[in-house]
Amino acid sequence: SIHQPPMNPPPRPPAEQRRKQA
Amino acid sequence: GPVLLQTYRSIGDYQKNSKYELSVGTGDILEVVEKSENGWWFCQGDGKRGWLPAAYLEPMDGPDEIEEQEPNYEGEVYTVVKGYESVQEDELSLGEGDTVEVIHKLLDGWWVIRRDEVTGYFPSMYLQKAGAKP
Repeated sequence: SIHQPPMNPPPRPPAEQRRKQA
Repeated sequence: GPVLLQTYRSIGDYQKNSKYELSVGTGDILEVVEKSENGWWFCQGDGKRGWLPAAYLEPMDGPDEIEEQEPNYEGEVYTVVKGYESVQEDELSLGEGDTVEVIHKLLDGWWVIRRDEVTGYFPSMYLQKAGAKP
């Protein structure tokens, strides 16, 4: 069903956000 | 009454990998319909609906909207239900059946876990609370 999320882990945050988290 | 959906902005370009996902460009505005703990959020915008990685979305209502849980340094015991080989150096590689301690459940679906005194990121999708039925 379309309401099931994808079976693979989502990609990690883009680089910009990772800097913000750090 | 009407359900007010939270509005988010895409902070990066994302190309979908299946028909159930959405492709977005930086700055696109989306409404989030459902937030899955595994880091995939069901979104709608521009007449389209589909899943997007939570890591690509930031709330329009401002960063003071805190949804993120606090870290739990004692750790919560989880079992690995699917093995994963690390891709980035801050991730852990683990096999099916391994037991880990979850330190921080991040909304993007990549949780901070500890095993044998080593800490790193691991996909929450491949973890199951110890003792829980699948």
